Amino acid sequence: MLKVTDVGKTYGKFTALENINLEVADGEFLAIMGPSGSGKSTLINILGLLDQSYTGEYLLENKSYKDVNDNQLSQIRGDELGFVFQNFKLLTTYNVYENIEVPLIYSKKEQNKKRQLVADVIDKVGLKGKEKNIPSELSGGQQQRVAIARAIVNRPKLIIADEPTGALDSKTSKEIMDIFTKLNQAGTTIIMVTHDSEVAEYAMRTVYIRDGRLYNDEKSVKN
Amino acid sequence: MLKVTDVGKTYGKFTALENINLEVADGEFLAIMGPSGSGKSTLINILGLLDQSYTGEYLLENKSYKDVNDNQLSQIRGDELGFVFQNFKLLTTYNVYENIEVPLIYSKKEQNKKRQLVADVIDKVGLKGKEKNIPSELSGGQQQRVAIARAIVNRPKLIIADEPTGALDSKTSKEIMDIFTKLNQAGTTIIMVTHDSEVAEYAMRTVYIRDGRLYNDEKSVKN
Ligand SMILES: Nc1ncnc2c1ncn2[C@@H]1O[C@H](COP(=O)(O)OP(=O)(O)OP(=O)(O)O)[C@@H](O)[C@H]1O
Ligand SMILES: Nc1ncnc2c1ncn2[C@@H]1O[C@H](COP(=O)(O)OP(=O)(O)OP(=O)(O)O)[C@@H](O)[C@H]1O
Ligand SMILES: [Mg+2]
Ligand SMILES: [Mg+2]
Repeated sequence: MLKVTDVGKTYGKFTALENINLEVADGEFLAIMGPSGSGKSTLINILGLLDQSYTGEYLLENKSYKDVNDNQLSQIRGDELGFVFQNFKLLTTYNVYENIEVPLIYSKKEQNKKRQLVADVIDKVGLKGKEKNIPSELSGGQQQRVAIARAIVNRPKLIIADEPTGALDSKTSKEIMDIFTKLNQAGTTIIMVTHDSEVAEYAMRTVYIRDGRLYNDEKSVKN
Repeated sequence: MLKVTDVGKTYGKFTALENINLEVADGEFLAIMGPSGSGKSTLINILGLLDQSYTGEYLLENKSYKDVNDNQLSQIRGDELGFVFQNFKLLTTYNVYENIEVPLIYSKKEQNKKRQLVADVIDKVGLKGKEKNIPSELSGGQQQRVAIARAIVNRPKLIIADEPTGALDSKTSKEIMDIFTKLNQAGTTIIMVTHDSEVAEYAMRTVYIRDGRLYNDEKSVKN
């Protein structure tokens, strides 16, 4: 599915990532943990094709997207890839239904099928009855669930999620992780950043980031 | 410190809170837990004088602020009350230092003293070196720590925090809760919403909200 070779990222003089090597196989479920500010979001923004200014090489399905134009990027993001942002990034003037249907805009499915997919996923994440609410009329956890629904509605091959349960209580978190597990069992590759070790246990494998470097086991990041 | 009597809140036809009764004594440390969408943020927005359109009565230090003008509200919010928002609400074009000094604007302390207070709190929350970064140049957890620093910089009598550790790893969470514990031991009243039962253990008492109603013990909300 993807291969990262010697990737680095700086913001001006500040080094956020260095010497990152990572391979994720098709159908894998990977968790990424690490302290606040260690570089997790920076790394998955690169994996999600949201940040193209890095050093080293990144191949997604054996292809590099470094020099691809925005149109092609939106196409692949709509079809192949679902992203759950740490701060949700919902469209503030659109309601729950409209926010979730965004990835389907590029898809060639007919209207009835699209409507069904959106209604199904709204029910799955427990937001039935909130279809007409705009983000400011939702709680923090409800907004997060809209962001999750939007990422999975088009059944992408790869889901990348940045702390998908950060704003959720433990019962709702379990419900979301059950959805991810079912999607993974059906073949979806999932890469998930989390601070919650109980959530990380849903993944097959966990890697750790500390001060911009990647480690395979937690011992080397314990200070 | 505060007394809530038969408070309710609706958004159009939707009832978010009903029949809420709560008393919090001076120097208490109270946790509020409950499922996503149950009414936690709605309640603490009322307690923090951010939402004045509710039914019932709310007295803060034996005074009602329902008919107070905006200027007086900003004054009391600056001096007496520190609020940590669930979505941080940082000023996007200001840097870390400037965001944290906002509550001091109303304060009559002299400039040197203000500078010292801001520098101390930046160090306390582990953001030394990030003073000049604007929110978009910070990680999720770093932004949350700026929001926490802003709420405590002016040593308010009452701190109200909405999931203050939601974007933090467990080590950084403990560091923040240690800060809250020290402030509480020095006499600060703290009311904190959390989804994390380990974080709730730092409080003296926990109340639970479910579907807009308040309960004193968890058993009655277990479904
Ligand atoms: N402006 C609004 N208009 C309509 N409904 C609203 C509005 N704000 C909140 N709600 C609804 O009120 C209910 C309570 O919201 P609240 O933000 O208090 O929940 P919460 O307990 O803080 O949840 P979370 O843990 O997800 O943050 C939710 O069902 C939400 O959809
Ligand atoms: N645009 C930027 N300019 C400068 N520094 C940045 C920028 N974006 C991020 N950083 C810095 O890069 C580092 C890594 O940030 P990143 O968002 O990847 O952390 P994270 O591991 O996701 O943390 P958290 O768990 O708090 O979300 C941080 O020290 C942050 O301050
Ligand atoms: Mg992050
Ligand atoms: Mg809330």
